[in-house]
Amino acid sequence: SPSRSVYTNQWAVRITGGREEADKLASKYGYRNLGQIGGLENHYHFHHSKVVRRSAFATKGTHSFIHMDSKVEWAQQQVVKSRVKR
Amino acid sequence: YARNDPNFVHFNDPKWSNMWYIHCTEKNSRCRSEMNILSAWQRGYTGKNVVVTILDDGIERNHPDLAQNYDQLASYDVNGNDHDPTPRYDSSNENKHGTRCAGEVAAVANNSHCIVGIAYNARIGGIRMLDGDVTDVVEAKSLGIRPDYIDIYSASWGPDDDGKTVDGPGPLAKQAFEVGIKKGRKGLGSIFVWASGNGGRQGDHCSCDGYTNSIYTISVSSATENGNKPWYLEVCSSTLATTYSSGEFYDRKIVTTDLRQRCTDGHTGTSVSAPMVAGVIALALEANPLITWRDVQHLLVKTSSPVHLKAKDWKTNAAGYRVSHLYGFGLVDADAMVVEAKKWRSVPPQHTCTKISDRRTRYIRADQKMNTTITSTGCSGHPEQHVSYLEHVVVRVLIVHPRRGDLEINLISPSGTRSQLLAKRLFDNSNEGFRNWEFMTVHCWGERAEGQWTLEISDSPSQLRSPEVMGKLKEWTLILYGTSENPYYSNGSHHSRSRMLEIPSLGKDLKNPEPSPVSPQEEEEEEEEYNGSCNSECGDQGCDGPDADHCLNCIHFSLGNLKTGRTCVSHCPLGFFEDSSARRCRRCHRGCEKCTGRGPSECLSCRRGLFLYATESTCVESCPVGFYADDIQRQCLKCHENCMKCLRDADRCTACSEGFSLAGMTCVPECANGTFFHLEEMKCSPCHFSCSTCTGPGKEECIRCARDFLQQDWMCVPECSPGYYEGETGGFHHQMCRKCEENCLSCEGPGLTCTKCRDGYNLVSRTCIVNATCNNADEVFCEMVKSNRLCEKKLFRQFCCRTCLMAG
Repeated sequence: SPSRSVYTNQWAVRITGGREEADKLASKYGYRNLGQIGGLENHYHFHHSKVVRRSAFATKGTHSFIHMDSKVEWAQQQVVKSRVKR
Repeated sequence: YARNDPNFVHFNDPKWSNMWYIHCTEKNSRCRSEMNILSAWQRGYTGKNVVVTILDDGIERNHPDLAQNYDQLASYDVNGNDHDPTPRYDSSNENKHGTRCAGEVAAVANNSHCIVGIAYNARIGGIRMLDGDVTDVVEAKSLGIRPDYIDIYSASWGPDDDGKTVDGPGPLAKQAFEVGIKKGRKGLGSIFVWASGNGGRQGDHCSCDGYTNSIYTISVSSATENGNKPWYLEVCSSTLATTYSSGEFYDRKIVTTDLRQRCTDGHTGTSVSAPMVAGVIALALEANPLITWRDVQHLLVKTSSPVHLKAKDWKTNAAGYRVSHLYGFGLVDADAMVVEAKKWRSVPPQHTCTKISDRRTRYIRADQKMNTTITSTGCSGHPEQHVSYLEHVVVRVLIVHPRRGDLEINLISPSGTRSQLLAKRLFDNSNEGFRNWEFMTVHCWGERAEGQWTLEISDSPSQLRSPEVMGKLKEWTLILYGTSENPYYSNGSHHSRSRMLEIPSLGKDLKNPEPSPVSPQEEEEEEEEYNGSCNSECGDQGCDGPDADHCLNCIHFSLGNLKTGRTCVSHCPLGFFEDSSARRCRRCHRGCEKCTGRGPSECLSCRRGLFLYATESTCVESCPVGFYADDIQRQCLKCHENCMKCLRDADRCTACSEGFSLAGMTCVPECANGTFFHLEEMKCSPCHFSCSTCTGPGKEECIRCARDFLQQDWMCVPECSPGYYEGETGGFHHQMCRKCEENCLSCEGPGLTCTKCRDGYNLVSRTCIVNATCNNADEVFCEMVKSNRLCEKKLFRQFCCRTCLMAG
């Protein structure tokens, strides 16, 4: 049987306009901006404390509206990836 | 000439003799040292100034074999979001993996603990990222940590090797790889080394792993000590090279560092191989720190060798390289790597030529082969994309299929080299097909790109399937990576030129692919016939080629010597100073990074790990008294004037100058007797009248007591309290009140000298014993007590002793 996705309360979001703009958008939708993702410019790591940490479904709520915000170029709820040591 | 004599190098590390894959002590068939690591060491390459990090479940940074080479700047805890990658400890030692991998790379040599790392002077870091939920963000963060500082990232993990998974980096991790190779190492490109996978027993194929399949990773496979295929080995066309690792139960495994400061001789799998290659690359980077991420792959292709590795599919491609789906180009050869790296000139820029098939759906019929072709010119009409000499070849496919595991895909190059892009996978029942999945092959490396490329897809149902549901190839794209010029004999990129110092390899010729694109004789002729324009750095005497190292004299400075080859430069690099009169870059004294002359006292800045002592313009390992080592400025900076010694900051004092005394980590003026330095008021204030010297105004803050006062516990008192006696103590000349024996209310001195007991105790023989009588202490009983000397035992003294003593 295919393995089912596990959704987390973490998001990756691409926003131009710098850290301040990212902070504003995070706060608007109830997220906390944990900062830029590594060396990827305009990509930020968002966390939503009111979304369950691990879930079999991508839960919907006001936080989901971030995907529709015109200032957000791309957003993706993070899914747990199965990784094995070799 | 480096001796390949095991006795020539010896380490006192207890597991050194078990490191069969580095040296051999037995002269028989079990003697395996074809990775030639010892020879690379004998040439002096040990990984100095190279930074390697292990992406895994953490590394035990205080392990005795790792602590000395541990580099905090190359480490991070992505799971815990801090800078400490120490693994989480549990009863099953689940998180031992990263520590094991780290030891292989950079365990300290000759410290009598465990083993010797392949790059035992390299710096080693750990990125803890596997001990928690792994997401695309976690991977992207981990792959992008300090790309300008970390040279090599080693990863021994990946998607499930269960023979049914098709998975790879998400969009963020893909970008992190791209950013790493474009910007990492100040533009030379981060080096990502990956374990090819352990799914051999499940019939897995490493082309279904997007990490090992990526052109940005160096995918490494394993071979047993006898050159056999290990049970866990996965085959695929993206594997570049191989190292030794474990095999069957009777084959030897790998010794390395283990969790809880231990050593193990049981490290196994392809996890072993990625750090081994990371260590070998570290040696090569020490030999030539300027090689790019693609140079490293070229070096591995050129120097890895089939030796005794057994496989039925070894073939020679049209560029003369021997290559296999099991082992890539073969066993890595550390010695050949450093020799080649030392004289390596960067290959020309990477070009990409892409061609998409027409959008006609092609049906894949069961039990039949479906062939489709793309004819490529190698984008010869587009200079920026023109690929003539191949490196990686990628095939992107959009396939719809009812059972993915029944598919086998091959690619045949214009020269006839067949790469198996996918083999059948017994356990893969997925009906998802391949949605723009990219397969990669390195088997055409060095071949010419132009011509007809054939994609061959077979569908062999392993289970009963509806014949009406057929697979479809909806689209495929051929992506050719490589160079427009011959990478080794291109305009200005002369490898192994006669003016370079050749160090003979140890009884083994470096691979010389046939047919050789340009023979040495042709090269000579090419040099003699050179009539083009000289490099802008060349002086008035002209040149014998187009590059700065072809100049006969220089307008600014000449760098190098006759042995290593000379080149003209506008400014001298770090480690050299500009001798304007001789127009030469001359080497600074060892340890100096910038200098004004050759002498040890002419340094302006120092190499990493050393500090500039500006007063004497020298580079020192530790700063003299009165100075501290500033890690950021890499200089010895002066401690605060009140400090005699300080630590990390000018005002974090550990000892004070004369006239000052230490208050915490601050040196404050010493005050006269009877006063102390009040930090808030910044003046000397009086002590309590009972103190002669003190740390504060309170009566419990005395250091020494005033005259006529005695020290009792933490206070100074005019006379000893009940239960204390007056006396001097060893080392202290002032009088002190010391506590009487237990239960004594007053005493004459130490020991059994009580004169008065507290309530509930009676004085018996100058000892206080509990006030209780013993009603059955007759003569016989007391004799027994006396003969057994029970009253000498504290436990019994409280019972009948008093009665017996009173009875005589």
